[in-house]
Amino acid sequence: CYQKNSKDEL
Amino acid sequence: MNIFRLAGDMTHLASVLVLLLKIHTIKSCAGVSLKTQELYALVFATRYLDIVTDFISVYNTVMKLIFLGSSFSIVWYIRHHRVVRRSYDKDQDTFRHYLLMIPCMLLALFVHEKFTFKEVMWTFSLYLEAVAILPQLVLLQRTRNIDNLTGQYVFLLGAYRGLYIFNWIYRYFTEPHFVHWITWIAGVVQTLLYADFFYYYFESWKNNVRLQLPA
Repeated sequence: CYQKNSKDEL
Repeated sequence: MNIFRLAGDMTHLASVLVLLLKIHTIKSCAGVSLKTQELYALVFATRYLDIVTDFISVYNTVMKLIFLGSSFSIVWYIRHHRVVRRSYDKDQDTFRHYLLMIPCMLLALFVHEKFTFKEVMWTFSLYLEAVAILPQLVLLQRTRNIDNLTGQYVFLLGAYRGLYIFNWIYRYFTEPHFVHWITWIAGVVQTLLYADFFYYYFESWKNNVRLQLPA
């Protein structure tokens, strides 16, 4: 989920 | 999601809506750089490659679809709409934007977080977005009369990434391990490129005079 976290912005 | 991030996304949304409003209602793209719009379409196409593979939230997916749809439709309007394309000033919009794409791609191939296709394309989109406004700023300096909607569009587009910087500061202090130097540096460079525009935009607003950039 860390990887998701770093790409959760637009 | 913090208030700076939401304000940034809403400002970004407002910028594309202002531009779509201008082009769709008055059927004119005078003062708008097609080159910048093409660069932004490429920015979103390379940044949102994960739209089908990684679901973050409904908000995230909806916003990605809006930015993809609006940027490509604006490019279509300026290139193919029988009325709008007549107001496109291709003799003034001459910035060689492929000279921006090539260094950004080369830099992405050398400076990235992970050497995978998606990560390199995502990094490329960050570098490209940082410089994507240049053709538009050059065009504004050439066309003396900057109409209000175009001025507002550029202002909102510059302000959104500035708000993102506050979002990154907030997340740095509230989330452990939240460190993304590439994103931060690209975002600061992008916002700094608007510095002189912001200055003249506020001056014109303060003195209530027409916005004019020095030649």
